[in-house]
Amino acid sequence: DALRGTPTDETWEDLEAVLIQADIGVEVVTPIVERLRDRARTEKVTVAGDLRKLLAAELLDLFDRDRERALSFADVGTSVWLVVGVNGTGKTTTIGKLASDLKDHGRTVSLAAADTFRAAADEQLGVWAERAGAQLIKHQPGADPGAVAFDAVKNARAKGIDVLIVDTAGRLHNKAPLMDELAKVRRVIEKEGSVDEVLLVIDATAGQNGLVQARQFAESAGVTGIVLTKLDGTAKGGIAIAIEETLGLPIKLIGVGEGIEDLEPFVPDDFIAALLS
Amino acid sequence: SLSGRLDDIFTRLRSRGRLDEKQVDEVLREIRLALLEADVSLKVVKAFVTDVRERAAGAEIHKSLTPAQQIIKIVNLALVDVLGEKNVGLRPVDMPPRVILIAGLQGSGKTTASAKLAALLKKQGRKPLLAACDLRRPAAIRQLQLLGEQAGVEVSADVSGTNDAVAVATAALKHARDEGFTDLIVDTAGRMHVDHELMAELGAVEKAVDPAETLLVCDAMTGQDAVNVAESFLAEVDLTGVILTKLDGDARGGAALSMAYVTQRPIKFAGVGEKLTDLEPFHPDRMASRILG
Ligand SMILES: Nc1nc2c(ncn2[C@@H]2O[C@H](COP(=O)(O)OP(=O)(O)OP(=O)(O)O)[C@@H](O)[C@H]2O)c(=O)[nH]1
Ligand SMILES: Nc1nc2c(ncn2[C@@H]2O[C@H](COP(=O)(O)OP(=O)(O)OP(=O)(O)O)[C@@H](O)[C@H]2O)c(=O)[nH]1
Ligand SMILES: [Mg+2]
Ligand SMILES: [Mg+2]
Repeated sequence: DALRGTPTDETWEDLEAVLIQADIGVEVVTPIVERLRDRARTEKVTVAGDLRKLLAAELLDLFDRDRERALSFADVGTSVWLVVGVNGTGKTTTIGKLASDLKDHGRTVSLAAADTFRAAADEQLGVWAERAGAQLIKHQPGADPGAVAFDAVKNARAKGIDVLIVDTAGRLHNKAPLMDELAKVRRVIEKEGSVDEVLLVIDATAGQNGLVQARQFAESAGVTGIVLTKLDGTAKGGIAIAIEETLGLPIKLIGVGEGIEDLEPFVPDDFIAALLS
Repeated sequence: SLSGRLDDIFTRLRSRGRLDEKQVDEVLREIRLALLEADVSLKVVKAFVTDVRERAAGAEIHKSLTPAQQIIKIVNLALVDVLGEKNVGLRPVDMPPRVILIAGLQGSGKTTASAKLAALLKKQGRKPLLAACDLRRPAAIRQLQLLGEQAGVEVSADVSGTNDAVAVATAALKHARDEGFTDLIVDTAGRMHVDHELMAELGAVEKAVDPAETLLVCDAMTGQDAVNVAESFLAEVDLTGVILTKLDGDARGGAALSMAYVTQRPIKFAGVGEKLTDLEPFHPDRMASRILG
């Protein structure tokens, strides 16, 4: 373990390795380690175990403790949440988990199958709707995603549904037509009222590209929160630190498995403890 | 850019015919940085930089290249060496069907890759059969069936609600043999390499169908975790190759180097889009320049 005994040059190398291997990114890691070396000098840290506490504090400092991490609901009427992200990150599964959680808290839920592109996307969401006791709105495959979203919003508002969650197709952020399509889906929804949450789903196994994803989706769709999925693997999801620090986007939730209950609030202290473990 | 940063180093440390130790040290620091920024796993970066140091130490400065160009050439050659040859196809078999087992983490692109492979084999005049052995993910069987329809390829599936992947794979193999299919592509459920039960299931499926190829499907945006995934899957199944997906994105793709280094297996295909035709043979030279940025 990098953090036992007296700190040596090797301690600092091992510490840097832990942070790099967590996908924090070498550009963000270097100043962290430098600050830590300064602090260790001024605070005369002679036990490497104390270094760990100092490091945890340094990392925690990168998270804005006042940042709003709760999900936003509309003051009146139907809350509308849009879920976006690159392919395969866990959007559809996360929506199923969210729907179930909302149901557990006594809210009515409607799900919009606005991924009209990928094979069996609506069927997949349909299974989750059934598991969560939510209503499903879908059109035929190949339909315009904006039309599905619009239909779903009108339907949800007319029925007085508490929360509508809109599933979208996975898309790579470097594909301009797909990002334009997403911006259009958002505009269409906003014709009928507010979009209360735009959740960007990011895979914890992502490397530095996760930061690029966050930047691009924020620009095209206006992201209000991030869901970091697949933290039940060995990936530490350290890109979350870069995203919060560089873009100020709050990580709101984490995915920790494939089951309907496997969604938890993001707690910076727990995240950092797991990262350093 | 890396070449720009290397140029600066050589401008500062004027070279005299051979690359000296001080130059090599500074240059290797930049290479290390570039590779980490490209998401190559740290332990692979360390091993790779050591290899480059040996190649660069005392290397003659060629008259036609600047020292920076020289180093980039050395690094490029070293990268291509690890990334492997291009156009490594699928292994042939004596007795059909050739079984191809598809495995990897959740969401990496396995089901899409399975259908793409089937479409490719059909185009080559072969008769592939797809087996829907992901019995976990909602509508996974349906997804493969739809893709099979698009590709004009039959899909062997059990929609009874069974969760016995070995049984479904075994039945598909029997069907492939009975009906004279040339290839059997077995799609499996995404799984975490730390999920012992699911990794054991994968091992059992492999044992049941005795594949000619077991391909690990890896998302090109994977970061440091690539090393862990590669090691764990290699320990559980007899990996014969890798498919790197979503290369139509803008990730630098350092996971390619990590995967190649750890598995010592060829990256056989690149996924470059969501259409069934978006599967290409892997090009190590293109990947090398992409990783170096
Ligand atoms: N282990 C684990 N798997 C997850 C998690 N979240 C999602 N998955 C799995 O990841 C895979 C992809 O999930 P999807 O919900 O289909 O992802 P998506 O973003 O909707 O995919 P596309 O719509 O194709 O872009 C599935 O196998 C899920 O079960 C998680 O937190 N942990
Ligand atoms: N842009 C792009 N998308 C891809 C590529 N390969 C797969 N995808 C997309 O990535 C997402 C996940 O693909 P799947 O084939 O469902 O992945 P999987 O590994 O089978 O997922 P699980 O079975 O849940 O583990 C889908 O949206 C695919 O269309 C690729 O090369 N490029
Ligand atoms: Mg989806
Ligand atoms: Mg699949």
